[in-house]
Amino acid sequence: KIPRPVIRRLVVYYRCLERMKGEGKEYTSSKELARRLGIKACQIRKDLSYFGGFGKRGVGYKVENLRERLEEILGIGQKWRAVVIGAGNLGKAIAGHKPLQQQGFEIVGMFDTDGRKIGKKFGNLEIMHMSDLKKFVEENDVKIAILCVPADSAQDAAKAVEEAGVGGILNFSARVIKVSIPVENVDFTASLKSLAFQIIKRKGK
Amino acid sequence: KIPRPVIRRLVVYYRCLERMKGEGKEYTSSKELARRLGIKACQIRKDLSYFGGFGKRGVGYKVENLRERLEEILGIGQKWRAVVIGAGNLGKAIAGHKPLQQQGFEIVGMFDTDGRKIGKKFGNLEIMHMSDLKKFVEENDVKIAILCVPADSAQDAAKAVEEAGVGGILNFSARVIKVSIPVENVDFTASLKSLAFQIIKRKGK
Ligand SMILES: NC(=O)c1ccc[n+]([C@@H]2O[C@H](COP(=O)([O-])OP(=O)(O)OC[C@H]3O[C@@H](n4cnc5c(N)ncnc54)[C@H](O)[C@@H]3O)[C@@H](O)[C@H]2O)c1
Ligand SMILES: NC(=O)c1ccc[n+]([C@@H]2O[C@H](COP(=O)([O-])OP(=O)(O)OC[C@H]3O[C@@H](n4cnc5c(N)ncnc54)[C@H](O)[C@@H]3O)[C@@H](O)[C@H]2O)c1
Repeated sequence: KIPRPVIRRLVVYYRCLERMKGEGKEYTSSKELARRLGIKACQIRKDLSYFGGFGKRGVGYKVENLRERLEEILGIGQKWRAVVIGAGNLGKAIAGHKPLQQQGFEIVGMFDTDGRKIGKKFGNLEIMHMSDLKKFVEENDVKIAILCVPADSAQDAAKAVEEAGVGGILNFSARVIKVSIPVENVDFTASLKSLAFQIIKRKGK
Repeated sequence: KIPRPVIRRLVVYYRCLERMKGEGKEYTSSKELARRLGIKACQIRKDLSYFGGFGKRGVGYKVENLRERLEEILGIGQKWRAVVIGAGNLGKAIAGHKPLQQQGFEIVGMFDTDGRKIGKKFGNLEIMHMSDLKKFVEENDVKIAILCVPADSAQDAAKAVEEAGVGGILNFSARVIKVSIPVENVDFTASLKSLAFQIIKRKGK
């Protein structure tokens, strides 16, 4: 019921409020958030209005109240258990990415279909076969699956994840998948294009 | 001179126009773009106004004109040569990510400091030592370096990249780097938080 682009902006506001908290700021305004984030103030006010009356006209928003409310709304306070599907180069890079822990996410398992990888250890995790996924998800209350398989395996792996009862999929594979649980697609090429543009502009000076 | 969040939105508009082109649409409006992208129409009009008069009041924007202009502005038409710094799990996943080619980016080299990796092949690429970076960048007109090293090596590797004459850095390492060339930071944990929120909302139904 809340559009996905709104959700992404809420995460951006939350991070900004965390920085402000670190700076010791007590109050802020949609105007200041707009300036810091490059998002229009009217957009920010509209997004926050979904979640009830935060600010006081003339006074603005109390940073800590807004930050806590967003933390609650975005479920950031909770610990989320996740599994990596596809124990290849990307899967291992994701499992070894330390900031995950600090953000409330914990990789509790890695799964693959390649017989040569099953039983091998990566850090504290032992790579398991996809046929053990459902049982593992049920026993460990796993909420998220991070899909790191090749494009041609993506739909099959996504179906297995859905069938196993996982809450949602973070999809890195270079393929659109069709399932009826929430999916977030990740692709770093948009960041590459943005960087390319910054380089061109700089050269133009 | 153009703020980074504006650049990112321009990339989003460009992709939407590409889809519209694929659908055979001839005209669009800031209102329709706003609806499709979840970005306010006033924001879209403001962003496009940086680049000259596109639309006609009452008629809207001609999809192909706007798409071509954005392609030119964003330097998307050109081929960009990139190198991967850090031939570990993430570096190999990036080098093997096929969609890069289709988007106009080509990985032409991989670099590392680990003696056991130097000389090994990954696909068509041979892993080279960081001491060869500057010469390689000059001989191959390399524009972009994709930083895939551990957090503790990030600043040193970034400095070596800047010193070698690369145009900009796509930074995946879990560390803020300080250089005087453009840097785009990538972190997938924001997507994880967005997914966590979608899962919570769904449960609430
Ligand atoms: N979105 C991004 O930003 C991004 C970045 C880099 C790579 N990628 C993509 O990530 C994917 C993986 O890349 P990689 O370099 O790690 O590949 P890889 O070949 O090293 O690893 C893929 C692994 O998936 C396993 N696998 C295959 N089918 C499976 C299935 N049905 N169930 C479980 N496991 C299965 C394989 O056995 C292998 O271990 C590719 O699609 C690549 O394009 C995306
Ligand atoms: N931003 C994201 O979304 C994301 C996702 C996954 C991983 N990561 C990060 O990517 C980084 C790499 O992860 P990984 O799993 O590939 O690690 P890894 O240990 O497998 O690979 C790192 C490689 O960098 C090399 N290296 C170290 N110092 C170097 C230097 N000064 N110059 C050149 N090469 C150097 C090492 O020899 C090694 O081969 C980590 O910081 C990790 O947290 C980020």
